[in-house]
Amino acid sequence: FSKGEVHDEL
Amino acid sequence: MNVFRFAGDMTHLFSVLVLLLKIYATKSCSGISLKTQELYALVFLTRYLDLLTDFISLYNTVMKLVFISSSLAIVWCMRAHPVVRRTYDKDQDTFRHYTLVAGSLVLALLFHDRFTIREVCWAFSIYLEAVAILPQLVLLQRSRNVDNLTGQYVFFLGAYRAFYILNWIYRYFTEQHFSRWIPWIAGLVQTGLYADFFYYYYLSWKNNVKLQLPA
Repeated sequence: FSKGEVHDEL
Repeated sequence: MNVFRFAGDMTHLFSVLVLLLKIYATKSCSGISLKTQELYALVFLTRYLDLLTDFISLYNTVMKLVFISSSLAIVWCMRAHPVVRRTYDKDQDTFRHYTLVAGSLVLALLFHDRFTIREVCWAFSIYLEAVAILPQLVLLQRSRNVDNLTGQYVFFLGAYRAFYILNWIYRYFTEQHFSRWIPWIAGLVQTGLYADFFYYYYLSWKNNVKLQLPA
Protein backbone atom coordinates (compact mmCIF):
# COMPACT_ATOMS: atom_id res chain seq x y z
CA PHE A 1 0.00 0.00 0.00
CA SER A 2 2.37 2.69 -1.26
CA LYS A 3 2.21 6.12 0.32
CA GLY A 4 1.08 7.53 -3.00
CA GLU A 5 -2.21 5.70 -2.57
CA VAL A 6 -3.14 7.46 0.68
CA HIS A 7 -4.21 11.03 0.05
CA ASP A 8 -1.60 12.75 2.17
CA GLU A 9 -2.47 16.23 0.92
CA LEU A 10 -5.24 18.58 1.96
CA MET B 1 5.91 18.00 2.84
CA ASN B 2 7.71 20.46 0.58
CA VAL B 3 7.85 24.22 0.73
CA PHE B 4 5.29 24.64 -2.09
CA ARG B 5 2.79 22.39 -0.33
CA PHE B 6 3.31 24.26 2.96
CA ALA B 7 3.00 27.65 1.23
CA GLY B 8 -0.19 26.43 -0.42
CA ASP B 9 -1.72 25.29 2.86
CA MET B 10 -0.77 28.52 4.62
CA THR B 11 -2.22 30.60 1.76
CA HIS B 12 -5.39 28.56 1.91
CA LEU B 13 -5.58 28.97 5.68
CA PHE B 14 -4.94 32.70 5.30
CA SER B 15 -7.80 33.07 2.80
CA VAL B 16 -10.16 31.46 5.32
CA LEU B 17 -8.88 33.74 8.09
CA VAL B 18 -9.39 36.82 5.88
CA LEU B 19 -12.97 35.77 5.19
CA LEU B 20 -13.64 35.11 8.88
CA LEU B 21 -12.09 38.51 9.69
CA LYS B 22 -14.31 40.24 7.12
CA ILE B 23 -17.48 38.64 8.45
CA TYR B 24 -16.52 39.11 12.11
CA ALA B 25 -15.11 42.65 11.83
CA THR B 26 -17.75 44.10 9.52
CA LYS B 27 -20.60 41.82 10.71
CA SER B 28 -21.39 41.66 7.01
CA CYS B 29 -21.12 39.07 4.25
CA SER B 30 -21.98 41.42 1.40
CA GLY B 31 -20.18 40.39 -1.76
CA ILE B 32 -19.67 36.84 -0.48
CA SER B 33 -21.42 34.01 -2.28
CA LEU B 34 -23.16 31.63 0.14
CA LYS B 35 -23.31 29.07 -2.68
CA THR B 36 -19.54 29.01 -3.00
CA GLN B 37 -19.23 28.61 0.77
CA GLU B 38 -21.71 25.72 0.73
CA LEU B 39 -19.75 24.07 -2.09
CA TYR B 40 -16.52 24.41 -0.12
CA ALA B 41 -18.13 22.85 2.96
CA LEU B 42 -19.21 19.94 0.74
CA VAL B 43 -15.69 19.72 -0.75
CA PHE B 44 -14.10 19.38 2.69
CA LEU B 45 -16.73 16.99 4.04
CA THR B 46 -16.35 14.63 1.07
CA ARG B 47 -12.56 14.94 0.88
CA TYR B 48 -11.74 14.41 4.54
CA LEU B 49 -13.77 11.25 5.10
CA ASP B 50 -10.51 9.62 6.19
CA LEU B 51 -10.21 12.10 9.05
CA LEU B 52 -11.20 9.47 11.59
CA THR B 53 -9.68 6.41 9.89
CA ASP B 54 -6.24 7.44 8.57
CA PHE B 55 -3.88 9.37 10.80
CA ILE B 56 -1.19 10.90 8.58
CA SER B 57 0.17 13.60 10.89
CA LEU B 58 -1.01 15.98 13.57
CA TYR B 59 -0.63 18.82 11.07
CA ASN B 60 -2.81 16.99 8.52
CA THR B 61 -5.54 16.24 11.06
CA VAL B 62 -5.54 19.73 12.58
CA MET B 63 -5.73 21.44 9.17
CA LYS B 64 -8.61 19.19 8.10
CA LEU B 65 -10.52 20.06 11.27
CA VAL B 66 -9.82 23.77 10.72
CA PHE B 67 -11.06 23.71 7.12
CA ILE B 68 -14.19 21.68 7.90
CA SER B 69 -15.14 23.73 10.96
CA SER B 70 -14.42 27.13 9.38
CA SER B 71 -16.39 26.37 6.21
CA LEU B 72 -19.37 25.12 8.24
CA ALA B 73 -19.13 28.14 10.57
CA ILE B 74 -19.18 30.52 7.60
CA VAL B 75 -22.20 28.79 6.06
CA TRP B 76 -23.97 28.88 9.43
CA CYS B 77 -23.09 32.56 9.84
CA MET B 78 -24.44 33.51 6.42
CA ARG B 79 -27.60 31.46 6.89
CA ALA B 80 -28.47 31.92 10.55
CA HIS B 81 -26.50 34.68 12.28
CA PRO B 82 -29.20 37.32 13.08
CA VAL B 83 -27.04 40.28 11.92
CA VAL B 84 -24.85 38.76 9.19
CA ARG B 85 -27.61 36.88 7.36
CA ARG B 86 -29.37 40.15 6.55
CA THR B 87 -26.31 41.39 4.62
CA TYR B 88 -26.29 38.41 2.26
CA ASP B 89 -26.93 39.46 -1.38
CA LYS B 90 -29.52 36.72 -1.85
CA ASP B 91 -30.94 38.07 -5.12
CA GLN B 92 -27.44 38.55 -6.59
CA ASP B 93 -26.13 35.10 -5.64
CA THR B 94 -28.14 33.21 -8.23
CA PHE B 95 -25.64 30.78 -9.76
CA ARG B 96 -27.27 27.33 -10.13
CA HIS B 97 -24.60 25.57 -8.07
CA TYR B 98 -26.53 22.31 -8.03
CA THR B 99 -25.41 21.82 -11.63
CA LEU B 100 -21.80 22.01 -10.41
CA VAL B 101 -22.51 19.34 -7.78
CA ALA B 102 -24.26 17.08 -10.31
CA GLY B 103 -21.52 17.52 -12.92
CA SER B 104 -18.77 16.77 -10.40
CA LEU B 105 -20.61 13.67 -9.22
CA VAL B 106 -20.97 12.36 -12.79
CA LEU B 107 -17.28 13.04 -13.45
CA ALA B 108 -16.29 11.29 -10.20
CA LEU B 109 -18.36 8.23 -11.12
CA LEU B 110 -16.62 8.15 -14.51
CA PHE B 111 -13.06 9.11 -13.56
CA HIS B 112 -11.56 7.98 -10.25
CA ASP B 113 -8.51 6.08 -9.00
CA ARG B 114 -10.47 3.12 -7.62
CA PHE B 115 -14.20 2.53 -7.58
CA THR B 116 -14.65 2.76 -3.80
CA ILE B 117 -16.84 5.15 -1.82
CA ARG B 118 -13.81 6.99 -0.50
CA GLU B 119 -12.04 7.34 -3.84
CA VAL B 120 -15.20 8.42 -5.67
CA CYS B 121 -15.92 10.97 -2.91
CA TRP B 122 -12.31 12.16 -3.07
CA ALA B 123 -12.45 12.60 -6.87
CA PHE B 124 -15.84 14.33 -6.45
CA SER B 125 -14.31 16.78 -3.98
CA ILE B 126 -11.39 17.50 -6.35
CA TYR B 127 -13.68 18.21 -9.31
CA LEU B 128 -16.12 20.24 -7.20
CA GLU B 129 -13.38 22.38 -5.71
CA ALA B 130 -12.18 23.26 -9.21
CA VAL B 131 -15.51 24.93 -10.02
CA ALA B 132 -16.71 25.95 -6.54
CA ILE B 133 -15.44 29.52 -7.01
CA LEU B 134 -17.75 30.18 -9.99
CA PRO B 135 -20.73 31.51 -7.97
CA GLN B 136 -18.33 33.83 -6.13
CA LEU B 137 -16.73 35.14 -9.34
CA VAL B 138 -20.17 35.74 -10.89
CA LEU B 139 -21.23 37.59 -7.74
CA LEU B 140 -18.07 39.74 -7.89
CA GLN B 141 -18.91 40.73 -11.47
CA ARG B 142 -22.40 41.75 -10.39
CA SER B 143 -21.55 43.59 -7.20
CA ARG B 144 -20.04 46.85 -8.45
CA ASN B 145 -17.64 47.67 -5.65
CA VAL B 146 -15.66 44.77 -4.23
CA ASP B 147 -14.40 45.50 -0.75
CA ASN B 148 -10.71 44.90 -0.05
CA LEU B 149 -11.12 41.90 2.25
CA THR B 150 -13.35 40.11 -0.26
CA GLY B 151 -10.82 40.77 -3.03
CA GLN B 152 -7.97 39.48 -0.82
CA TYR B 153 -10.03 36.44 0.14
CA VAL B 154 -10.52 35.42 -3.52
CA PHE B 155 -6.90 36.24 -4.38
CA PHE B 156 -5.43 33.95 -1.68
CA LEU B 157 -7.98 31.28 -2.50
CA GLY B 158 -6.77 31.27 -6.11
CA ALA B 159 -3.09 31.45 -5.16
CA TYR B 160 -3.19 28.39 -2.89
CA ARG B 161 -3.96 25.91 -5.69
CA ALA B 162 -1.21 27.45 -7.82
CA PHE B 163 1.23 26.56 -5.03
CA TYR B 164 -0.21 23.03 -5.02
CA ILE B 165 0.54 22.71 -8.74
CA LEU B 166 4.17 23.66 -8.00
CA ASN B 167 4.07 21.06 -5.19
CA TRP B 168 2.89 18.37 -7.65
CA ILE B 169 5.64 19.31 -10.12
CA TYR B 170 8.20 19.09 -7.30
CA ARG B 171 6.88 15.72 -6.12
CA TYR B 172 6.76 14.42 -9.69
CA PHE B 173 10.49 15.00 -10.04
CA THR B 174 11.49 13.89 -6.55
CA GLU B 175 9.27 10.85 -5.93
CA GLN B 176 8.78 7.70 -7.97
CA HIS B 177 5.35 6.83 -9.34
CA PHE B 178 3.85 10.10 -8.14
CA SER B 179 1.31 10.68 -10.84
CA ARG B 180 -1.95 12.30 -9.81
CA TRP B 181 -3.61 13.24 -13.06
CA ILE B 182 -7.01 13.93 -11.40
CA PRO B 183 -5.83 16.80 -9.15
CA TRP B 184 -3.41 17.88 -11.89
CA ILE B 185 -6.12 18.60 -14.45
CA ALA B 186 -8.66 19.86 -11.88
CA GLY B 187 -5.98 22.08 -10.29
CA LEU B 188 -5.09 23.62 -13.66
CA VAL B 189 -8.77 24.28 -14.43
CA GLN B 190 -9.28 25.71 -10.95
CA THR B 191 -6.31 28.08 -11.17
CA GLY B 192 -7.23 28.95 -14.77
CA LEU B 193 -10.69 30.12 -13.65
CA TYR B 194 -8.96 32.74 -11.53
CA ALA B 195 -6.85 34.01 -14.43
CA ASP B 196 -9.03 36.98 -15.32
CA PHE B 197 -9.63 37.75 -11.65
CA PHE B 198 -5.84 37.82 -11.05
CA TYR B 199 -5.46 40.13 -14.04
CA TYR B 200 -8.04 42.67 -12.81
CA TYR B 201 -6.74 42.28 -9.23
CA TYR B 202 -3.25 43.15 -10.50
CA LEU B 203 -4.60 46.16 -12.45
CA SER B 204 -6.48 47.43 -9.39
CA TRP B 205 -3.32 47.03 -7.32
CA LYS B 206 -1.06 48.66 -9.98
CA ASN B 207 -3.36 51.61 -10.67
CA ASN B 208 -4.29 51.76 -7.01
CA VAL B 209 -8.00 51.77 -7.84
CA LYS B 210 -10.94 49.80 -6.48
CA LEU B 211 -11.15 46.25 -7.81
CA GLN B 212 -13.87 46.00 -10.46
CA LEU B 213 -14.53 42.97 -12.63
CA PRO B 214 -16.11 43.77 -16.00
CA ALA B 215 -19.64 42.37 -16.23
